[in-house]
Amino acid sequence: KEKHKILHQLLQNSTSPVDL
Amino acid sequence: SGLPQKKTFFVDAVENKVVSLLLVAEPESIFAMPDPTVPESDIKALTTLCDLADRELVVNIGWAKHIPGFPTLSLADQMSLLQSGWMEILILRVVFRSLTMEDKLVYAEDYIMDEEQSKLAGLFDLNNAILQLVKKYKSMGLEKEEFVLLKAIALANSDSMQIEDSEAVQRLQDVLHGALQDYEAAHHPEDCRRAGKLIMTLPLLRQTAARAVQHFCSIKQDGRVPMHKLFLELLEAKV
Repeated sequence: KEKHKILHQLLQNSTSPVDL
Repeated sequence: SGLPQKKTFFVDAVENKVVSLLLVAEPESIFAMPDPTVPESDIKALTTLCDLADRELVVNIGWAKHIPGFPTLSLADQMSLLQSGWMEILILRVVFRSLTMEDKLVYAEDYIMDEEQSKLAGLFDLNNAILQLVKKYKSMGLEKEEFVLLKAIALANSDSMQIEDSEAVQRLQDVLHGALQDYEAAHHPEDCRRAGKLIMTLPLLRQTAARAVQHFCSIKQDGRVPMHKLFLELLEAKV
């Protein structure tokens, strides 16, 4: 799961997508 | 005589709910914005496409969270479905945007590739495979409602090997499949096989997506095209 940090972050973030 | 009426009402109510939620969740198309200061080349075309894909992926992850039932899956299962199905979603969106075109792929409103541009970018074979899907949906007259349902079905049916709660994923598939059947019963009663015909286009989508992933993996290995983190992360999930 550690390998898929951005996908994990984006799914957890319920408001706006994280600033990449 | 009240019963059939009631049944029609029920079918419409159920179908409308899933379809209308998906229509509302459908992301706006985004722009490719190729750098005007860089001369045209295969590297420039691929850089533009990889950048576009990365931004599309962010938007599509937001979209997935609006699929009825998807957010109730465990975070791990949501990740697994997206890791398996992301390229199918990207391709289906390009295909739908290209339905009004003749032998051209609308990667974005400002990035439409014809045969010559495809050859220049080394994407002739891949784009031809995508055009085969366009041809198929054109001949069926694919509607936006069917497109949003198929896209959600492709994600729910992405056959990840890592699913923890396969019953929950099955329930999601059933809800979406049911919505497609109800939609077709209400809108295409003349063709009782239309839902099945649409589902039968999914193997070609899977095959085309696998081809695209393979192609972009070799571009990644080549190392000449810059790629953003999310796109890289999902490409790596496929290896």
